[in-house]
Amino acid sequence: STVVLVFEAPANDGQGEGKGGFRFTVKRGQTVKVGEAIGGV
Amino acid sequence: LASAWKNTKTEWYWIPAGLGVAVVGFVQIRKRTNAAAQERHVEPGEVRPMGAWQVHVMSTLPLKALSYYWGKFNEIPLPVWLRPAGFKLYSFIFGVNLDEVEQPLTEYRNLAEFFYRRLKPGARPIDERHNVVVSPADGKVLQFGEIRSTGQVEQVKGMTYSLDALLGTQQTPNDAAVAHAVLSEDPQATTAARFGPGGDSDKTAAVYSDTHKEFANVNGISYTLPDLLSGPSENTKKQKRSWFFRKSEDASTTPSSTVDDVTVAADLASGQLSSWFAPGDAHQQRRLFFAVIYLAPGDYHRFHSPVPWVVERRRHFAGELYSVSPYLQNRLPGLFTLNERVVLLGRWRHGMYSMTLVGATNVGSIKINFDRELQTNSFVKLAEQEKEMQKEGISFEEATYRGASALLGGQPLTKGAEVGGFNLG
Repeated sequence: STVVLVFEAPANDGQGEGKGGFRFTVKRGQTVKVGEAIGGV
Repeated sequence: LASAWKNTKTEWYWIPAGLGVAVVGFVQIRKRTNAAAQERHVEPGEVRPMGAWQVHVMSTLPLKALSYYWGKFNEIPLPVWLRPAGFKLYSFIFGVNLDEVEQPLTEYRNLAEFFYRRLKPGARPIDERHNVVVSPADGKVLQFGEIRSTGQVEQVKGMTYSLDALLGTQQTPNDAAVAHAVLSEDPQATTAARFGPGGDSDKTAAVYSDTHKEFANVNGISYTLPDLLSGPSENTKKQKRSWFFRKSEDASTTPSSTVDDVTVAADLASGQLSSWFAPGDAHQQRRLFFAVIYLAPGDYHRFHSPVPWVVERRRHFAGELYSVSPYLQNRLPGLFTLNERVVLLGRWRHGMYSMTLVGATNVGSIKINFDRELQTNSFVKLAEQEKEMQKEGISFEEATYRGASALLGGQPLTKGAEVGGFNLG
């Protein structure tokens, strides 16, 4: 089974604008547990 | 010509009726095939790629029936003496950490119950930092990233599917406007869609009575603030239907709300909706992000809320039950849009939020704690339902949550709260 999250979050376009945009903090293939951070603004 | 017309002898004879019927039949069939080809925008006789061969092989299997009877098989109660050994073997094969399992192994009557086990309280600490999205389930992060304006969820290995196909397109006008405005990356359009007429901020806040710190909700049942966030406390359980949780025991296991959620609720209660809906700075550019988490057979199969958000709608797509193993996920473009799935749609502090739960052959049943009506992978009923839905040309069943208070207009979930789970069969 699979859980797919799709959500809106502040952009993080790198040119300094939208500073503090959303970033993922995981890598592909990483094992995660309920409650562990996968990203943040 | 005139003389030929006059002098030629006219002779009448019977045409075999069969020839007539054959001609009429041929014309009808040709009309039908052209119409069907028109529908699929396919020129008759045009050669088209048939899609992944695995899909065709797997769709010859009675996946639903397999899943249904697999579930029935796993509900056969095991003798008490066999349970520990049986579950230890299962745990050894699939890598289950038995130290975290809440109950002694003899308590689980069958594999289905063991599969839907709970963990000991505190086994999964929730990351309480304010703007952090936490993992909704135990598993492996298969994909994540940003959805560009094509509206396609681009995967690394070429597996893509359209957002509309995944979440369903019959959105309320506002959702569609917001999602497409976000994809158009035009902040003005987003603001207009969001704060214009019919936007989020039009949601009128219900009365928040200072006296008992309670929400008066649409049904006259009142909730105290802690109730709203961490599930019903002892004394209020009697007074209200279990809107939040299917069974009272569910409420006891919801992790207590984190500090910031209470602040959010206070903020919310005082009518500052901004904490739950779009944040103050409406001009900050927003993007759509996605993450795909695959649960292996040995993983803990209940899923939790990744952020504090409000679920407004549930969409149930009665699709197929292809396996969703990483092997197949990388080979079947659009697999998720083929499988049976439940989409929870709502909002969080940065805008739209959705959680899609995709079933698979061995775990076809998806349960949502606060949604009694949802019935997935019910082999017989679903077949009739599917026919019905196809006749009406709809691809999913939609339910709207009234939620526990008009203030939220949906089902509020705190970060880490248990939302539901995948069941065997």
